[in-house]
Amino acid sequence: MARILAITNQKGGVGKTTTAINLAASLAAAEVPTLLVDCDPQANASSGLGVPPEVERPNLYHGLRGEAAAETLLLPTAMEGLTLLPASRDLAGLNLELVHEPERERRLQALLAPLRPRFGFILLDCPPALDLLNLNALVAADALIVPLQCEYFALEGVAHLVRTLELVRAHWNPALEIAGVLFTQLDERTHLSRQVAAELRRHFGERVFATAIPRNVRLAEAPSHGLPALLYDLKSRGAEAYLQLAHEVIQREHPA
Amino acid sequence: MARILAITNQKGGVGKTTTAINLAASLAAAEVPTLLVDCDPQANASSGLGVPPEVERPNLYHGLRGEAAAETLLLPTAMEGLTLLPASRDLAGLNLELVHEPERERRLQALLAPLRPRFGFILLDCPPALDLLNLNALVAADALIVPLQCEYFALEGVAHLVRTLELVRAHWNPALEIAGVLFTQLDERTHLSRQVAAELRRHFGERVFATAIPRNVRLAEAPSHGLPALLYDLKSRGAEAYLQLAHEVIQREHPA
Ligand SMILES: Nc1ncnc2c1ncn2[C@@H]1O[C@H](COP(=O)(O)OP(=O)(O)OP(=O)(O)O)[C@@H](O)[C@H]1O
Ligand SMILES: Nc1ncnc2c1ncn2[C@@H]1O[C@H](COP(=O)(O)OP(=O)(O)OP(=O)(O)O)[C@@H](O)[C@H]1O
Ligand SMILES: [Mg+2]
Ligand SMILES: [Mg+2]
Repeated sequence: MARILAITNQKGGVGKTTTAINLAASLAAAEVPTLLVDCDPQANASSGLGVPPEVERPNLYHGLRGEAAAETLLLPTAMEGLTLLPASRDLAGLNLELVHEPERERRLQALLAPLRPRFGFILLDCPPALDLLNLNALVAADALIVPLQCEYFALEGVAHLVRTLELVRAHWNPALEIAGVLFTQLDERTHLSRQVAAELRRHFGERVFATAIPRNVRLAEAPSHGLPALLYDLKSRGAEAYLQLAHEVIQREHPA
Repeated sequence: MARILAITNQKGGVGKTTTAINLAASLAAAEVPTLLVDCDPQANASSGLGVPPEVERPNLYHGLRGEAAAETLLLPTAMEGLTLLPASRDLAGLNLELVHEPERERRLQALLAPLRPRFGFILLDCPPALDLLNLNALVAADALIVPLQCEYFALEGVAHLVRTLELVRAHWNPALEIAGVLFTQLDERTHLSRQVAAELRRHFGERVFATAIPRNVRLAEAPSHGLPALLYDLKSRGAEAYLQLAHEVIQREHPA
């Protein structure tokens, strides 16, 4: 049974999508069959893997409304062993459309259940919000990976995130845990990032991944080619960091 | 009557809050009385101006629910001429709480109307979402300032943003326009940012501000001291860029 990991942080621009794409590709490279589910109406994970959002096609929106089985929504990617379940802008309307539906928080969990035997990992790329879409991802997940920039507003957001995690555990998903906290876009040269990183290590201890992701322009260039970094520039510091992270995740999470 | 400017972009982490705080402070420094309204449940603009989110106090949440007049929610800041209307985490619940209320999109517009004679500008810091809070800000605003990182996912988000703007004009706010597009965290050295900047200038032409904001660590350090950059390090490139932007905004927008 696949281990489901949600890549989540309501703070915007911390590297959720960059982590989701590149960790998923690196897990596939390590021969663990991986599914990436794009749960964000921005559909950045989809376009970052070469699936343009303007083209009308069945996507997560149809799956969550019960109009299509997950099976029929899956797309292959440029990376062998990596499958994508794409998003679309229509997802933005779901927060209001599902308000009166029964079990509105468990739609994604139910949609993904039949896929679990086929993959070692299922990664969920979350939007920068504490809305119903994000909640669906937290209810469906076994554990969370929390990308964090080592900057002031990130520290402020941690309390918000931990409170949400406790709420989800209390009401819907008692076994949900933090798989790890990932430092992203890390610029070790600044005093600010060293200071904030030290504070976050004090707070999260063992749960901080040994691998930190450096700021590396190749990670920002790769999505414009529709490729994960390891297919765009394998020798780059960004691609190497995510390959290293994949090995750390495999050791910690023991996939199916 | 104050000119109301919404600082908005659903893409996360592009510098909305950094722009809201530092542009508001720079307008106040140019002796234009300015109000900054924090419309984001993350409450980063509030904490970045030294108003910690954990302390219970009347805030925008109470104003939008009709439980308090805007007048009673205003706080002074370290910057003379700059007033803050703080946010709180409770705002995250409003998207669901206001769903059945009449005129749910015009709550902010109505709340701010009595304050307009007292300020030259009112700036609205928006959350990274296309939700009811963000919609309230777009309906209340006269014009938008759109911070953009010159990176691939930013380009993808522009079409989404323009579509939202057209929707708001058609249904609620026909006079809404784009005051300007602001390049933020710009690293002129990379080929990617030069390429994306050129594409954005082709798309937005005159509406791109002449001032671009460079990546400058002093902008990221200042909020941890509860200060805008011009009070934290006036000589920094970040503080100077926002002072320059303020003059450009005053020329374009002719405050009250
Ligand atoms: N390590 C890195 N080095 C350089 N650029 C990076 C890195 N990680 C992410 N980026 C770039 O920073 C921007 C923000 O990253 P990304 O979009 O992945 O964050 P996000 O958390 O998914 O944002 P959102 O909150 O909008 O979903 C993107 O333009 C991305 O290309
Ligand atoms: N020009 C800059 N130079 C250096 N750091 C910056 C700059 N602008 C913003 N930052 C930092 O980048 C991060 C993202 O900026 P900010 O929080 O202002 O973006 P935002 O669009 O408001 O994010 P959100 O989508 O979460 O509301 C913050 O840690 C901020 O301190
Ligand atoms: Mg993202
Ligand atoms: Mg912000």
